Amino acid sequence: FATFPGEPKWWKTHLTYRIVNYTLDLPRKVVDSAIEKALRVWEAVTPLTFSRLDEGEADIMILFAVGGHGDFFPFDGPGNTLAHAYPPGRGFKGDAHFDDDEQWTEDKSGINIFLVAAHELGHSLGLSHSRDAEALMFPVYNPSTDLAHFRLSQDDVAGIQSLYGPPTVSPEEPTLPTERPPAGPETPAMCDPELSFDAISTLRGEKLFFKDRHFWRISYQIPEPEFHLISSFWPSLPSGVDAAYEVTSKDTVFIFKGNQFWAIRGNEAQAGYPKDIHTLGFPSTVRKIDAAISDAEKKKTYFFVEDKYWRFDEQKQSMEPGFPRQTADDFPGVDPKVDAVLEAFGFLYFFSGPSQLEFDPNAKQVTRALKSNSWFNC
Amino acid sequence: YPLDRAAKEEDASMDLAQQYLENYYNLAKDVKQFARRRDSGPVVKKIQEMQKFLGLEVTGKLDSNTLEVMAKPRCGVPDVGQ
Repeated sequence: FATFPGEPKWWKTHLTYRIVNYTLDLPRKVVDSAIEKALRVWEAVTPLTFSRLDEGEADIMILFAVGGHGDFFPFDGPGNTLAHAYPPGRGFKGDAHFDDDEQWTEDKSGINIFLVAAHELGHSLGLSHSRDAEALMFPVYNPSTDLAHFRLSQDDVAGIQSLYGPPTVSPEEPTLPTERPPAGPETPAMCDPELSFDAISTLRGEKLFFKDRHFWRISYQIPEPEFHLISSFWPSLPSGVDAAYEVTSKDTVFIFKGNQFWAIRGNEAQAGYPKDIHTLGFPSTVRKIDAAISDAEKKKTYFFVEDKYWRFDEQKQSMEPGFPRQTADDFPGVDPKVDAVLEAFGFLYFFSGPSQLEFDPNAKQVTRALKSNSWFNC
Repeated sequence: YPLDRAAKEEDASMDLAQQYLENYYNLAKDVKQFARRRDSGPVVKKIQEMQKFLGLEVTGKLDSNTLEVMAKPRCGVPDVGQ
């Protein structure tokens, strides 16, 4: 089995779905029951439950269309592509589209609606294609599937349970002693009031909060933080990073750990990295960077090292003379021990342990003290 | 001169293969000028990738088995390179 890059999955176990329109090939109630049956296939092996909406935005919007239909993947007439679906997420993510140039049938005389729906909903829940020819998630439609005794393959079950685990045991059934999920640094709780961060950066309008092996990502479209392994996006990056910042003019995020730094552009780690931080102009006495932020307007990047900071000229690509300077001299009120820095709404946010200070760079003063994880709407 | 039938058929299977590899195996669309030759590097590599993923004999060629699978109805989600 395979999941999608970054392993997107639903952050909740109860999902809504809506059948937006219908094919004329079948009575509506046949389509309704095929979709319900397809959802029950996945419900039976996960903690997920589904309820139907008849209007408004559901997590999984199901529609029939021909040719171009508003996304970047037009259908291709009869045969070849039968349907497609998007991995979990907000908006069009999670949706499933069926090519109405196919002959949709309840049996196998045409393209069986239940079988394709069960496959596409596997995508809507986060499974990509399987190489196992017996698996439901194998990409090629298998007209010889035994519909009367349909069962998910072991590969399908292993795949979906790698995302959501097995069904929760209902209270009346005997509960087996379950392993408590590993506590401790493995899975930091995002609303822990003592939560601190290793590094924070923007990335194409999103904000990334790094912690140990993981990072949270938030953006306007996805107010609820998504939690990912760093390695699931950038396998070459280390865990426990020290600093990170985005140079928007280069569409690049630079990530620092120890005396090395990496460059990433979207999902792609850039070739030629890691490089040594001393190539930026730091003296050999500097062993690591604590935090960094880049000012897109001024084209300057600020590196915070212990209680001092350096300024780097992004245009000349060199460290500016007259540095390092004492952080406290130019950012009065800011704790000299800086874990991370973020710029937003014209303010600078200095993170130190579980606290962050909002700093007004024009008034040159701290304006607010907040919890470090205040960005997660806990 | 009009293309003889074999050439036309060959062209049709090349189109099918090109479309298939672009849609599902991330064959870069700008490889077109090479793709007209079945033995161009990127295309052979993608044919092998597709044959491996779908459990076919990995020949790197558009043999009849491979063309047969390419003609089968399937899901529109790519197999690689989402």
